[in-house]
Amino acid sequence: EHHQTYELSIPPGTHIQYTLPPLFFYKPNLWWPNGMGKQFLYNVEISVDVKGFGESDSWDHQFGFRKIESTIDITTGGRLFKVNGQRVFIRGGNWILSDGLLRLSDKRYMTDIKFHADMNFNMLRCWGGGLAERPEFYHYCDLYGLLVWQEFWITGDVDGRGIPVSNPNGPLDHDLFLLCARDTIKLLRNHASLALWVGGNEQTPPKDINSALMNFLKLHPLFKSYAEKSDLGEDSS
Amino acid sequence: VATLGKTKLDSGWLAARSTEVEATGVQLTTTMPPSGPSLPWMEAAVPGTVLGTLLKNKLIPDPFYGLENEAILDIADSGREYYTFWFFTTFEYSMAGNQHATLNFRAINYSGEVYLNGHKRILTRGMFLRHSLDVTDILNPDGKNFLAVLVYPPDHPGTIPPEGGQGGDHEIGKDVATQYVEGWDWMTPIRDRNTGIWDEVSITVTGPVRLSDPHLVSSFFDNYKRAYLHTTVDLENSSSWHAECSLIIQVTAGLDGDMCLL
Repeated sequence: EHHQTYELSIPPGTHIQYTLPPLFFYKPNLWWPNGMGKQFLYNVEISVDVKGFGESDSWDHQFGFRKIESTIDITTGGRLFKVNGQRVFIRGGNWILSDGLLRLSDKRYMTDIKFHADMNFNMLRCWGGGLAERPEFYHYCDLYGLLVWQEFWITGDVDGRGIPVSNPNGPLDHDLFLLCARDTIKLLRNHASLALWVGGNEQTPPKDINSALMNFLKLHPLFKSYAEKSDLGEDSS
Repeated sequence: VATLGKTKLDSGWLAARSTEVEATGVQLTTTMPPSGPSLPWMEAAVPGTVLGTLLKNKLIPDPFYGLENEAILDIADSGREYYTFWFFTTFEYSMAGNQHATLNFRAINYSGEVYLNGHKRILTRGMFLRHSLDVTDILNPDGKNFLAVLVYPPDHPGTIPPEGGQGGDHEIGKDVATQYVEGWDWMTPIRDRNTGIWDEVSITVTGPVRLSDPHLVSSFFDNYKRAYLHTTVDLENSSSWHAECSLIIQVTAGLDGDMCLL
């Protein structure tokens, strides 16, 4: 039941987006943050065969089934996180990058992230003035159960703060910012550890950027309608 | 014939300061390729930054020891040209009839010009942007290919006030790049502002139809007893004919060694 084939025809020179029918899982092994359970990951492989050619392309990814929710607590103003319905006490660290000369080897990421897991952390916050972290960083956060709070690139350098006062309206080219943001979301969105996107460091980005980011990060409409059509009682975030 | 899939281009790179190279990108990738790591060319750190390359060749002191960062020329004083570098490599690939090849840069800081076998492509600005170039028609049929990339630093590298301060003069924030490089309370300024081909470079060979940017989402019902995996995927048919395709998805759970549960 977890191996499905779909036939489709693609016109010459075209680019399409295809939505596969959902795959059903009964009691899947869930992915949990460090300290709450195993970080169970399934291997998802997608390939496309072309008639008269054979396998044309393939892709694979280690995917974790988990549901992450977060809300602002009105009493404390703090953000509360739930993973798979269970409240999580966040023990987090601030992350800028692994190395100032960007010598970001696989081994270095593995060592750094395992170190944070060994310290009993369960979240890393990637500050907006540092990197949108790389897939290797997320891979090891998936493996070791570190939730990731990923910020976009807005800091005191682009929000009117600082001495001298910075440009209050974000980077000069908002379209370029959004192009990079959209591409970064596509690069990282499938990782189980990715818990929260944040517009920038301790503030919201300029209005046009913020509303565009919120739009990019909406749930796929087909997923939403699927959940609404279902009469199975529970919502799906 | 090239096998399908991705090959990383992470070794054999050379680099040189652009002001010290007289040849053009077209010449570097046709008639005048560098012969090896002899001046002005040096072994390059790719993926990596210009400072990483200079440190690898012991041309700067290690900025993370003592006050040695002070001995490295800051881009505000040197000008952007000083940290504008050529990167060069060769690779071999021979393609079969219906195969397609893309040259991929997962991130360059901050902008660049790519030359492959004499053909020029301009890369968009932005530190956090993937670039994927269709190079099917410009790969050399005899298998040897010359690749040169001219990498420019951020447009607004900024200056560091003598008294220091968080984010220098904040000019770096005008670009879509890391901002810590102008120096913060926990970090000295990075002299080249992290200019370079700082993330993976690869060649991907596919058939006529290419997959990109799959999106996986799970939804849960009945207290996590039932779950659905929702998937979308982009497909691009680069051929001149209708492609009849089978799209296959398979989800496995590793059990032990080579065994998996399907």
